[in-house]
Amino acid sequence: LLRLRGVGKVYEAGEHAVVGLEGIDLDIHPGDFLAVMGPSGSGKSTLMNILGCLDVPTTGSYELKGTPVSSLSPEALAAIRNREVGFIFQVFHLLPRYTALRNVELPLLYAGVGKEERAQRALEALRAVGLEDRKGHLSNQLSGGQKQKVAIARALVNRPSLLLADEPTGNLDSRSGEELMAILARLNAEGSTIVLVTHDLAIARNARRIVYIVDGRLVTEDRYREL
Amino acid sequence: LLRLRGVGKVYEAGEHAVVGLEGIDLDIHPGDFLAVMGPSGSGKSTLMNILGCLDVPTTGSYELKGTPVSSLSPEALAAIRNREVGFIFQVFHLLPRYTALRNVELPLLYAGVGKEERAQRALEALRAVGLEDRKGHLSNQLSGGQKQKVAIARALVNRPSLLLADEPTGNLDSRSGEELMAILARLNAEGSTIVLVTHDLAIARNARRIVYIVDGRLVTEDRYREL
Ligand SMILES: Nc1ncnc2c1ncn2[C@@H]1O[C@H](COP(=O)(O)OP(=O)(O)OP(=O)(O)O)[C@@H](O)[C@H]1O
Ligand SMILES: Nc1ncnc2c1ncn2[C@@H]1O[C@H](COP(=O)(O)OP(=O)(O)OP(=O)(O)O)[C@@H](O)[C@H]1O
Ligand SMILES: [Mg+2]
Ligand SMILES: [Mg+2]
Repeated sequence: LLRLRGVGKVYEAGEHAVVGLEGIDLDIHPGDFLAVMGPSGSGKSTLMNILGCLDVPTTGSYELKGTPVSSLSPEALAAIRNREVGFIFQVFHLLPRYTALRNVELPLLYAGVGKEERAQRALEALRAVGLEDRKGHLSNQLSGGQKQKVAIARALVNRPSLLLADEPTGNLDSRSGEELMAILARLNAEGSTIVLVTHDLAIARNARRIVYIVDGRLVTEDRYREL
Repeated sequence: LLRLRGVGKVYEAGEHAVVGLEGIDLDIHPGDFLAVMGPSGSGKSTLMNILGCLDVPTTGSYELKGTPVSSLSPEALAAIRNREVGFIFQVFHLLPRYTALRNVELPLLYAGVGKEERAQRALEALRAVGLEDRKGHLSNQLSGGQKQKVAIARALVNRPSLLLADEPTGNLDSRSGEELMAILARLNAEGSTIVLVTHDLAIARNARRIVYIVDGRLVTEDRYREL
């Protein structure tokens, strides 16, 4: 499904260059459930942005179902992002002056889903994360954990074939974290591919396998544990 | 130092009222190190905003060193906030187009500290969280954990007598979490009062005592554990 070969990402920040990722070779198969762990600043979100077609590598290639992403037009890329990929961002990225319901409807709006079905499916997604009673709250009228749950509902509402979850439990109490992992397990059982970034080993263990990133490179578990 | 009596907070959200907090009686002594735990949406950030004079209770009273906060002028309140209180927000609130260094300098700017001393103390604070080499990055050029560390450095740079940390480790790897707890332990040993909201029991145990909030009320540990 997803194949990264020699992928690197270099950022410019002021006068110096920062290596975000280096020499990444990674295969992710359909239906995979992969956890990504690594220290702060190691490149995990950078990897997720590339997987989700939100950013492009500086070097190397990324193939999605055999097609090099670099050969796709901006429209084709946008289409993939909107229909195939669900993204739970590390810093939520909700629209502050829109309600929880509106925020969750957004991917359905992009997918051209009709008004009534949209509202109904968005409500179901909010119900799945226990926030039906907050549907009318503006997203800046929600607690931190509630914002994270709305971000989760939004990522799931399109039943994406690829779900990218970047530290989705950082602001959740342990019970909500478990509830989320149950949702992800069910989604994976139904065939979705899941990539989950987390600092929490207990959360990572819900995945089928774990990869480790240190200083922009994939490393063995032993190397990661040495730190 | 801080005394809450019968404190309540009601929010208006659309047509219905939401109870954020209810009947809070709490004493926090100088040099205390208090952890606050509770489920998502239980009222922890609401409590922190009131303690930090960023919001006012709808009912009850809040006294700071014997002075009712409700009797203070806006200028006096702002003065207390800027000089006495350090706040690590749950969602960072950094200025995205300013560098890490500028962001950390901000409280010193409000406190009227001169240009050279400001830059030097901000750099020291960044060094304390291991981010000296990111000082020139704009805050939107930082990883999630790095943003959280800049937010931490900013809260500490004024050596506040009251530090309010709202889920400061949510985006940090466990090692960075331990480093932060060492910083807080040192600050507390030097006399600062610390209130720390966290979902992580391992983090909460670094405090001297723990209080629990469920549905806006302070409850016993047993009640919290029942959930
Ligand atoms: N500005 C607001 N307007 C309306 N309701 C609000 C507002 N801010 C918070 N609330 C509601 O008040 C309750 C308490 O919110 P608070 O942010 O204090 O929770 P919390 O304990 O910090 O949760 P979390 O662990 O998720 O951060 C929540 O149910 C939330 O929906
Ligand atoms: N837009 C940017 N410009 C410059 N440097 C950046 C940018 N985004 C990230 N970086 C740098 O690239 C490195 C990797 O960042 P990334 O966000 O991928 O880390 P991460 O593993 O997700 O960290 P965390 O666990 O803290 O979220 C970091 O050192 C960061 O400072
Ligand atoms: Mg990240
Ligand atoms: Mg909160």
